[in-house]
Amino acid sequence: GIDCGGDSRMCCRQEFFVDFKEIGWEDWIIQPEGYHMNYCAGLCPLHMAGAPGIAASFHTAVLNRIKAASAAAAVDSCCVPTQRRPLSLLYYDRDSNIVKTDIPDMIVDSCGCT
Amino acid sequence: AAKGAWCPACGVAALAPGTQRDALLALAKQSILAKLRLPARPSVPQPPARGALLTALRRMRAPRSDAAATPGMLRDGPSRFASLLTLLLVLCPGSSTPRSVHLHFRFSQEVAGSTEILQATLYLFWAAPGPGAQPVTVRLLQPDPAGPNLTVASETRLEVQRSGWNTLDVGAAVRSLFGQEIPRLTVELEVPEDWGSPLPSDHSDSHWPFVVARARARTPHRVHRR
Repeated sequence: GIDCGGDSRMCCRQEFFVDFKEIGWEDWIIQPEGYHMNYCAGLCPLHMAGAPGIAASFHTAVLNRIKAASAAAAVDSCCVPTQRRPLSLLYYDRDSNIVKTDIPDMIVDSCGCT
Repeated sequence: AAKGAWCPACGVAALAPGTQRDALLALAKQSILAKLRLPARPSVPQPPARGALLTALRRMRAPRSDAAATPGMLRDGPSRFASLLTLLLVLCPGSSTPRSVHLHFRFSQEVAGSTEILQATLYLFWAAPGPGAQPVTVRLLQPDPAGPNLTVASETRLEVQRSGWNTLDVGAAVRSLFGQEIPRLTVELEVPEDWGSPLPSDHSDSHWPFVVARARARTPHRVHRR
């Protein structure tokens, strides 16, 4: 996957960090100090459909040529997360009990085109 | 996002930078609260005394010696369950007499309503005043369906040889609580006459009782088709 930067308009991962102190949540969330709410943004032209994910090979090159040529079979290709990991939180609930939980699929590690 | 509707990333991209950041911060709050099944962020907590908290966290991590212990109760290995919660319940002291005291441990509605308890352990510290075995009684109380009083759900007699921590499995008692309106575990401690109160006198003392529970998010029944 690619990280967004500069003037790239292609599908990439846009990093975004939420500091719990900035939103006033540091009093009830003990750990961590913030949340990496990265997201996917950018264009997915037809010939990039399915990339990254398909091994870069002769077959990929041929497949891309066919897709680019058959514009008529234009199909929407979307920039979506392809790798995600859990967010571990240690926080106080409303009874001041301490809860530790792992929320699956909360942090986007890489993006790609469907 | 549904066909034709803005997906969060696309919608945000069209906003001015300042507005964009506010929109993403709002999205982050909404996402975390939704995943934790909280209607809103909890109000400002009253955290336990620092000493008590550090001791509790240390006890949670230490492998337990008693038979009911499971090795590394809180080891953070890969979780076999979709979403595993570990809860550290702080004590709300209740009524007391010279020889006994009621301890209350309250579960929040969100946790009680959306999880199933895998395991729950009560940690008690005994400061034995002198040599020799001292008889101590621990009663788990439950609301009496027929009235406002409490009835004894289970009673455990211990022989305290020396000062130190003891653990007691309260998993069954906690599971039976989760169906009730106010999920609160009540424990009665009774000690010999000459011991005085079973609880430390100073609230900042690091030997306050606590409960550690492990729960699993109750996920809707999933059928996997091949």
